[in-house]
Amino acid sequence: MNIFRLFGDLSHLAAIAILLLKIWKTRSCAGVSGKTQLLFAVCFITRYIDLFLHFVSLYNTEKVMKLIYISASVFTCYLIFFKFKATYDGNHDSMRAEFLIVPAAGLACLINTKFDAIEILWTFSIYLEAVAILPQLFLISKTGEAETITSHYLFAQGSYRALYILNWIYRYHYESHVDTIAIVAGVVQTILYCDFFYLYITKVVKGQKIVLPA
Amino acid sequence: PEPVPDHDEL
Repeated sequence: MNIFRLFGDLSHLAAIAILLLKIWKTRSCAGVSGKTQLLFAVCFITRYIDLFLHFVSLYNTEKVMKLIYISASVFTCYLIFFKFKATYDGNHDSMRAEFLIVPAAGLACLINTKFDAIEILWTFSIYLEAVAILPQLFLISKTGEAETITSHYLFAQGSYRALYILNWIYRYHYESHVDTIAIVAGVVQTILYCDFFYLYITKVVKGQKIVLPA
Repeated sequence: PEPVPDHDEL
């Protein structure tokens, strides 16, 4: 474990917590893409499938973190699609999730480290996570704005994988550890946030709201 | 058989 990975995981936890708090406190999921949250839930379940296969006692933080990610993301989907369904902005959350899931699944079968069920599920979850934020970014571009709290969520969510890139550089240098698939997907994922990062740093940090030219 | 990579990250 290194400082980049630690802060990356903390940033990821913060993102999940910020979104849950936003929905719970405002009792509304306006401006939140339910599809992105569904895709994240699928990512966690397919990536941490080992938790269900051979349940080992919760002796280490990694198992606890995996369970937190899975339960928090499923609970977030429950809030969006059931509890606060009336506030879900389905009209603007219109990016076809199939256009992300099918290519990720196909690519996972073609490009993977080992043609093994668990490994392909892991690879699928890595590819899917790289593009899972697209419906959320698409929704913001459609509505032309993002609530400040949603911007903080996106900043934390984007920073998590950006910090993981620093973690991979660190591990390559000191542990000569390389996980090419995760690195390439992680770089693509972070690049997708670039224009949001620009808007966040130039606007939200100065207390302005993100309003896109509609 | 070659070892399946241990993806030790979350």
